[in-house]
Amino acid sequence: TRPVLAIHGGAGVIRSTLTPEIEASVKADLRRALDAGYGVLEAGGSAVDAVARAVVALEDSPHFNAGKGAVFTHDGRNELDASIMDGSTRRAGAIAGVTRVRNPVLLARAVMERSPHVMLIGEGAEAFGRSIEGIDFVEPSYFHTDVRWRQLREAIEKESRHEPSAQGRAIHYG
Amino acid sequence: TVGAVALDARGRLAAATSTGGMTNKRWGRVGDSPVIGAGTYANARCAVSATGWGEFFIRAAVAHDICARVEYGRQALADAARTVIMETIPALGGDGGVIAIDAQGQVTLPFNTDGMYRGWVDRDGGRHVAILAD
Repeated sequence: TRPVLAIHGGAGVIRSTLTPEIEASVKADLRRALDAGYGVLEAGGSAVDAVARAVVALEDSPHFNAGKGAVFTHDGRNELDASIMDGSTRRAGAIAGVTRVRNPVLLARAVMERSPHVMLIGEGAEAFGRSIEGIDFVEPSYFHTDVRWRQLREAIEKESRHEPSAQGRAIHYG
Repeated sequence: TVGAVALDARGRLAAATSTGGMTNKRWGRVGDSPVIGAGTYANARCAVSATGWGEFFIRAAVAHDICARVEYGRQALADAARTVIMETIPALGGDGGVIAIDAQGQVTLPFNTDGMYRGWVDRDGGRHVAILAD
């Protein structure tokens, strides 16, 4: 079988904010994620390894709403969710509402491979993660970007005036 | 939201999705990304990762619906994904997109928004990245 890979960085594209500089930087990070995931497949690695590697690269980019660069909650926090599924076995793992895990997809994978469960949430998920080698924990400030903070302030201001979000529906997926 | 789907040299499929959720969310709101069958699903025939207005993707069980259409309905992957993203989700009032791949290495990336940050390596090894629909 010839390996194949596809990735996405979200469908909340706001055309008016897409300057040539941002577009070039976003595309470079997409290529980096493609290279990371496809490199695994070219080396004979598994589909699970490939999707995990690609998503880690996207989580580490500040351009996308996951990992570093995640959007803020109303309380000014970053709450992260992730999941992964192996189609050949139908094993699956997911986590929700974690705030200190650098790469949530790796914790979701650990849930899939190292626990009898499918989904863990919040503090319990993080406690499980601390028992797993290779799960990096960071200060919550690691996830902060000025762009996302500004988007939160704008959303709260609009909300206080009972106006629709300046981002329109894009706010729903960050 | 970010995600990936892959078919490896042994014909195995996988999918993964990760997100920060929605700006200004409260009360521990969780969308579709960590919900198996909504934002992420994979079996022996199909793998899907979604991005969109999560509440609607959960209600429509988007990722599983696409794979079920392929498995039970014998639909082509592109037809199944297009139907769910361009018809089912808008009819409910939601929007967004998916990336999907099947066991033959067919790739489809439909979305009903202005754009979706996306990239893929096809069966011939060709690499592509794109943002806007046009």
